[in-house]
Amino acid sequence: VTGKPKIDAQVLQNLEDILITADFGPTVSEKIIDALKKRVNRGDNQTDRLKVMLKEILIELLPNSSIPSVHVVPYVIVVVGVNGSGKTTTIGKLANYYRNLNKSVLVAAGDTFRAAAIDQLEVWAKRANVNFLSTNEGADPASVAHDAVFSAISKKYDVVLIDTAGRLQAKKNLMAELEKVIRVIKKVLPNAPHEVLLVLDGTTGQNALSQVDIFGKHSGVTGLVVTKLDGTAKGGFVFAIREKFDLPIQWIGTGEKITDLEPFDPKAFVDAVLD
Amino acid sequence: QLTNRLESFFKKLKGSGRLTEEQVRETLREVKKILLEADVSLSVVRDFILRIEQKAVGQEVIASVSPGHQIIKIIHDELVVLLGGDYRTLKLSGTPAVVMVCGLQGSGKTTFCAKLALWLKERKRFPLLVAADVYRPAAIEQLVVLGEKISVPVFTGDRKNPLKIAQECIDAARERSSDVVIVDTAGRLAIDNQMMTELEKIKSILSPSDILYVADAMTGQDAVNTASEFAKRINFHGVVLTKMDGDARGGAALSIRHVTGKPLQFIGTGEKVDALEPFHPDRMAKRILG
Ligand SMILES: Nc1nc2c(ncn2[C@@H]2O[C@H](COP(=O)(O)OP(=O)(O)OP(=O)(O)O)[C@@H](O)[C@H]2O)c(=O)[nH]1
Ligand SMILES: Nc1nc2c(ncn2[C@@H]2O[C@H](COP(=O)(O)OP(=O)(O)OP(=O)(O)O)[C@@H](O)[C@H]2O)c(=O)[nH]1
Ligand SMILES: [Mg+2]
Ligand SMILES: [Mg+2]
Repeated sequence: VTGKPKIDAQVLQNLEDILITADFGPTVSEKIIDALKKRVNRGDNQTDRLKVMLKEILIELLPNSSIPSVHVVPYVIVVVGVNGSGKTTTIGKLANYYRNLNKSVLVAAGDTFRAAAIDQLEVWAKRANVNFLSTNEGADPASVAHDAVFSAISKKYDVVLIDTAGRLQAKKNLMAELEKVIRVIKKVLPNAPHEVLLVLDGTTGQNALSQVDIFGKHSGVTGLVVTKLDGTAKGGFVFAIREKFDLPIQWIGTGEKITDLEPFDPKAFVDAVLD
Repeated sequence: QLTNRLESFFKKLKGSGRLTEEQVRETLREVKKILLEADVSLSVVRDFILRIEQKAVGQEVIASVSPGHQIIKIIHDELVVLLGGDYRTLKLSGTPAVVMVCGLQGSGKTTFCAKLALWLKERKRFPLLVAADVYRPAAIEQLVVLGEKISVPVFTGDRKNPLKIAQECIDAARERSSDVVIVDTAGRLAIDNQMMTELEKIKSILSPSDILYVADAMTGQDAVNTASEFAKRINFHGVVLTKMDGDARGGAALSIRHVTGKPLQFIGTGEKVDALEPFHPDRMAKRILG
């Protein structure tokens, strides 16, 4: 007797539902379940075995974790993303991470717009025990970025972390402002910024794709951070993102404390989605 | 967008007497995908599709309209009914009236508190903002700065204990002759038992006439989980959907409304303190359908 065994349609539907409710999106979920159907062999039609195979498929779709090394000094990281996604908090965590690697770190308050944004970042800089650069509220964010990189070069900082104001990607003028920040950094230091991290809120749905697309076009995103994965959201949009963009996922945010930052681990991420 | 997607569909569906089960089901298969892409939660999509099936099958086909377009009209109208329904304005009862604002981290609560204060001030009320988020760095300062911008007083109390701040803010309102108190709380996870218990305690101290759950319009499938947990533990009165000036489809609006039964009352349409509008079900329905 040859041929593929019939898989219980309900079992497959249940697995597809898990992907959909994890924010994979309906099209990506369907594609992954089709891939699972193609892989199934005799004796594979048990739910547990199917789950194992599904995990393998998902892990294969994800990039390996890869925190880039600080290979040039000063190493300039710009953090971007939509309002409230967790940029400022993530910078606090990153500053702490690099400080613990014995790097000299400068944190720059590039959000000159939102109420108390500068104060908020200053608290984080103090907690991470790193240096802080700011100007007055309402100043041009590009000038803060300029001063930060200039200061980093002259004072020989290892790492510069530049915060930016939250902005919705649909706002053309705000995306133009971000382009200018990147351009000004390039002028001061030709190969900078060395990283542009797009911070994605883990509770986001399919809009995450538009964020990666448009922030990518206007600021040259080099890597992703997914925050708030300590809640019930699964962040499955990363699979939809992987389909269209080859971007590494550097970090995940797992809470509001300075230590709540973990390097992205594809296996742990997939386990969290399916278990 | 919806009509573009379904145009090819409509060519196949030929009008004749009554909408058949097959015509409706085929259309709904496509609508299911559209709603999921718009971030409506799966369980809500399934309930919604069932309702449409019941309404659409056997309906008289309107002579001048294609069956597909007719089904779309049924869908749009049903969405408007679900999103709207029992409209609720702010109750604002009590002297002073108390509004408590809550939700997940970063959803836009602090900004909304300032927007609501300005809104009420423009309607001849005397609001007092209360900074009960003692956790987030510079959260109190954020509300103080916003209060200064709109010339609304901000009560900060001991800046340490949210329960004490809640206890003292009512007297503070009376001392200043404020007739509405708007209490900003820290963002918190629905599954964080300690923080949800704190919120329950703040609620019992304040006895607010209006508890508003502030949610981000770009929230995905998780909207049902967090909203239902907040509804279960806090029993909020209404919902605010923020960041509606973005391009997120906002399916979370339907998810939250359907799973909690609470009305959608306001939308945030920008970062500025005047960017607040009442919720419009028909506009939201069109946005979700794309
Ligand atoms: N639970 C949890 N909360 C987080 C995480 N990351 C950030 N937050 C919280 O999310 C909220 C927003 O964080 P911010 O760092 O202010 O976000 P932002 O992107 O800088 O916001 P804007 O500058 O206003 O655009 C704060 O309450 C943070 O404590 C995370 O990984 N888990
Ligand atoms: N574009 C836009 N931005 C908004 C809107 N509402 C709030 N924001 C922005 O979203 C970000 C988060 O707003 P907050 O008011 O700090 O959010 P929060 O819920 O108080 O955050 P936590 O206290 O950390 O939980 C800020 O950058 C706000 O300016 C809105 O309707 N549209
Ligand atoms: Mg910030
Ligand atoms: Mg707040």
